[in-house]
This record gives sequence, structure tokens and C-alpha cells, in this order.
Amino acid sequence: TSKVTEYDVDGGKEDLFAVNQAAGLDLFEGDILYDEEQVR
Amino acid sequence: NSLIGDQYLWPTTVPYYFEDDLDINAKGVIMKAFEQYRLKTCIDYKPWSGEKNYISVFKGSGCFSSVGNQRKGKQTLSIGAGCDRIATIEHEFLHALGFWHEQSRADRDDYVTIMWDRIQAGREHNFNKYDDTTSSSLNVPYDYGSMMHYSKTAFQNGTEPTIVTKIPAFSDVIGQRMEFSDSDLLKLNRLYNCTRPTTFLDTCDFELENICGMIQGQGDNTDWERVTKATGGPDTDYSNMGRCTGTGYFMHFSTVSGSEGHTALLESRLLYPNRNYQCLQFFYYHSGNPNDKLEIWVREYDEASPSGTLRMIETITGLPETLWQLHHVSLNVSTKFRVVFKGTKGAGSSTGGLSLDDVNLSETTCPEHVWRIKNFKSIMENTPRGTAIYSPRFRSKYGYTFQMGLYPNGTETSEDMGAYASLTSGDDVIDGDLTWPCPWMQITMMLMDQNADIRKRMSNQRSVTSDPNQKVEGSTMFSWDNPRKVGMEVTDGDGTKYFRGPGFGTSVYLTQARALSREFIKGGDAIFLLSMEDISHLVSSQPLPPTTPTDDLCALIKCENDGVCVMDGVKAACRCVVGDDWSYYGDRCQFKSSIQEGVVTAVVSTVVVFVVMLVVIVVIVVCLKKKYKKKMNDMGGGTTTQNNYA
Repeated sequence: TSKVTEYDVDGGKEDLFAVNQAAGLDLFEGDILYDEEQVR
Repeated sequence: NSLIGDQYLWPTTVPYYFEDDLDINAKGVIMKAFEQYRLKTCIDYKPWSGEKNYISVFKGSGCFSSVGNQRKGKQTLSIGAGCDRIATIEHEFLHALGFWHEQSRADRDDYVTIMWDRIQAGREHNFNKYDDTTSSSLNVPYDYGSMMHYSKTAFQNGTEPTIVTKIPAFSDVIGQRMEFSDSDLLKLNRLYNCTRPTTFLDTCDFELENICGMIQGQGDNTDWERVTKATGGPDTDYSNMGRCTGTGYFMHFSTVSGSEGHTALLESRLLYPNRNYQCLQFFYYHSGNPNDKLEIWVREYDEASPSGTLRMIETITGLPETLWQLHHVSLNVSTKFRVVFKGTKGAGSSTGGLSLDDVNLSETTCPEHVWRIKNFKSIMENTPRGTAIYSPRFRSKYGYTFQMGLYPNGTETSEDMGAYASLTSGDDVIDGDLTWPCPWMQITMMLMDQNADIRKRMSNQRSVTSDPNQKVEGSTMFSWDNPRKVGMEVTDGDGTKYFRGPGFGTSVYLTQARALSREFIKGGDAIFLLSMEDISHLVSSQPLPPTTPTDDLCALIKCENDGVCVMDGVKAACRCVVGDDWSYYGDRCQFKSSIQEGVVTAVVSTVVVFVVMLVVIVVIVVCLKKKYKKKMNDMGGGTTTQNNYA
């Protein structure tokens, strides 16, 4: 069967951490918004 | 592991708001993620209607969330480009609900080794762990299969893993982004004190002798039997495929004996629906005569029919086949009910019968289409890399025809299995009546985890949505236009020619190792569930709650004496009752006055004012008189001028 054009909707990134890294994000543990006011 | 502190919990129904910048596909996938929460936990979601704290989902640069309810009103959660996968969305919402990553729990060093020298410089802080005064593992064992666990390659600076599992078998298990693991669900349900999931109704694999409370119906001729094998087939059940001695039961209605028209009813326990729609899913083995049939009925109860009224839903069609077949039946029940499996012996002789296994009932929509791939492991191994296999063309209820392309042995760019969805040409007349480019249809490709219990399935799914405005790269043609216009003519295995539009999907659908795990392949076969859903209702903005919550302000004021609260500008005020010669007044209508009282008050007030003014005038006149007299005396040198005579 003939092949048609195919588009990767996610750029082939396997994981959310790869997505964030490609976006240049350096969040707490990769994907956590850490509020300094947050009491922990 | 969860953040300790009740103040970080949300109510079990979480308010959300979709910001306008969210992709339409992302909105659709978020709705699917919410459905998984409803199916497997007591966590529900509702559009924000003015609650003090809510989750604002927006398209940021990446995928991220805060941990727990920060009680700051609008709490943001980003689903950016590349984040519109159900597992990613479930992961971020688990953060929002109060969970950290699994490998940061206090006891993690008992189970994994962090390879500090393989971590990118400056990223070591990502491997912090929290002691058990900060985080709680909720008394659940360390979960390598958690969807909150890093993968072995997280933040690596080379090719060696940054996380090494103490049990090597789990090396490739960590980092799954398919679905909630059993422990993820256990912890979430414990944290929020869940007693039952919102949309789940029943599951039964017939392993226990009580057959999940099912009963043999009355008024029939024979019974369904609980067996491990049946004359004429099947030789094993579907739940265990005969792998475990002493288990592997299913229900069987033999049509070998008996007369034509003999029936057997198997009825579920009483069920109480919340929604008006349900999906019944089960595996069915037909080894009888082609004239034997299985029908699905419901027995509905209400005040008028306390014994229940039977209503026919669907006849299961299909010739006998040496195969456990997957079936879905959509129900629309809104009162207390039972599901009834009615087997009927048809004309002619039979060497087998009808069999049932792995029944699941949930208040969800049914998937539309099933693509079963036999001998899937062999296909994974023997299909050349970069070669796709295609599902049959399926026509959706909207008329559009589509298919899935699968790369079982990886694409040209990735070793993982690739999956793409395409519109195809269908019937000429129907296609001609459709809207092109195809507007906002979400196609979902799900590789089904064939665990008997729907709540324990970790199926892998990805969705793409047809954007009618999207153009083919370097062209003025629309990507989701009629495949006859924008697609390519292809030839089916049987020689049929049709058109296939561009494919949209991912080259990293699932690793082969994960495809071989769990129960993605059962009896040698893989099952893809495909559906197309119209999500155009998600294109418009989510309505904002009223900026002045009228009802709330009026709720704060109690108008007495039958007064009515109304909004006066931005303030709430009481409108008091007025009679012919009386009225209530005051900010809460707490005082009463009459017209007679008013007249008296007015007369008295007038008299008092008159007297006061009279006194003031007299005082002023007296003072002026005295002042004038004194002035005249001063001008006359103290001598009184008189007529003098010599």
C-alpha cells in the first residue's frame, strides 16, 4: 500500500520531561511549580 | 507519595476552568482524563462556577502543576504543546491533587539507587527526597509502576541510567506514562477517603463461586453454568486463558440439548445508575449453532413495576467462531436495574453453546470500533521497521470514514511503535454530504490492556483532532480536507481502491517492551479500540461564573417581615413591604410605621421647630435692642439732650 504524509503531533518526544526540557523549562523536579510561599 | 496536610486537599469535586489558549485536542483529552478519574476514583471535576479555589488549565510552555491545593484562588496547571496525552494530564492532575513523584518518597533508597554522577550538572536537586514528616506513602508499598515515577533516563547526562532499580526486572517498568497503576489509585482513594468510584458499576470474571451476585433468571428453561471448559469450546476462560490450575471460570449456556426456543437468563445484581447512559462490555464465545442467539436486555424497576420490566437492548450477531470476541453494548437506563443476558437455542443441532466472561459495566460511552490484530507478537517481530499496517476503514456515526496506521516494529525515526490516524474516502454519496475540511473530530487510538477488571486496565491511548483550518505543510490545501482531494489513492488487501488522507499521530506511541507487558497481548492477540468524537463544543470559551454572585450576597442578608432582597447596583438591599397606612423600614425591614404615627410625628416636629425659632427670634430682638440703646448713649456724652431755656 502506498504511503501518505504523516505528521508527528508531539515531535517524537517520549515523555513530559522531554517536552519540558525542550521548552527550556527548569522546574522543580521537572514539572512542579514550586511557590516560595508554599509552606513545606 | 502525598504532601502531608489536610489544607492541601481539594474537595472531591474539583472546579476547573479551561483558558482560551488551550488546544482543542488538549481540551478533549483532558475530558477523557477526567473520565478515568471518575471511573477509578471518587474524584470528580466540574466547570468552575465561582468557587473560591479552582484549577485554571492553560497552554503554557510545557507540562506542569503545583502540588496540592495551594488555596490561592486561581491555581494554574499547564498543558502545553506535546502535553496533550492522557497519561501526562493524569500525572499533572495527580500533582494538583497532592502527590509528589514516587521516587522522592522517604524510603526510596531501599528500592532504587540514584546514580548521582550520571545526572546533568545542576539538576541534582530533582532527585531530592522528603522525609516522612513531609510526605506520606499512605502505607502503600514502593510502586515501580506508578505513573508518578521518573523513568530510568530522567535528567541523564549520557546514556547510562540515572535511576537503577534494586530489582532489575523493574528497570524498564519505571517511568510508565500509560495509565494509573493499582497503587496510584490506592493512594489517591486513601488520600481522599473514597468509598466508591463515580461511574463504575460492576465487573465480573466469574472466578468466585458467587458469580458477583448474578442470579439465574426466572421463567426460563435452563441455567447458565459456571465452568472452566465447555463441550464444543471454549477450552479455557478469557480472564486467565487457562494459565492457572483451579481457576479460569466462565459462564456457559449449552445448546447441545434442549428444544428450539429454550432460553436461559443470567441477570446481574441490582444496579443503581447516576447517569443516563452506560457501557456494557464483555467477551463472548459462540460455539453453538448459527441459529443460537444471545440477547442483551435490562430489567428496570420503578414504583409502577416493583418486579421489574424487561426491555430488549440488542441482539448479538455473528457466526460461531473459535475465538473469545469483544462486544460493547450501549445502555440508556436511569432507574434501578439489572443487566440480563438471554441465551436462546435456535433451530438445528449444536455441538457447543454460548459463553460469557470478563463482564464490565460502567457509566461511560462505549468505544465505537474494534481492531483485533492476531498473532501480534509475531507481527511486531516480523514487520520490517518503518512499515505500517492499517486497520480496516471505519465509518463513524458522523459519516466520516477513518483508519489507523500502526508501525509495529518502529518507524524510520524511532524504535517505538508508531500510530497515526487518517481520514479515508468512504461512500461517495455520504462523503459528498459531509462538511470539509472535517471540523473538530477527535480520533482516539487505544491499545487495550485486557485485564478482566476495567478499573485495573492501563490501556495506552493517543488522540488527534481534525483542525479544519490546518494546512498541509508548504501547500494551500487543508490537511483534514476530503481525502479524495488531499489524500493518496491506495489499494486494500482485497484490491479495493480508496483514498487515504494525511496521517496524524506519533512515532512514540508505545515501546515494544511495554506492548509485551501487562495484558496488551492476550491469547496472542492485541485489541485496538478506535473512536471518533465530535468535540466542536470545546471550541468556544468556557463560560465565566457571574462576576457579582447575586445569590451569594443576598444569602448574607435576611430581610425581615417579608421583605425581599434585591441587588441595588453591586450591593444587596432589602425592599420592605408597604401597606395602605403602614410600612416596614430599616436596612432589614425590622421597623414598622403607620401613616397616623407619621402625621403625629410631623405635627409635633413642626410645633417644636416653630417654638425653637420663636425663642431664637426673641433673643435676637432683645439683644439688638440692648445693643442699639447702648450705642445711642455713647454718642450723647452721657448728657441727655433736652430743650434748654434761658
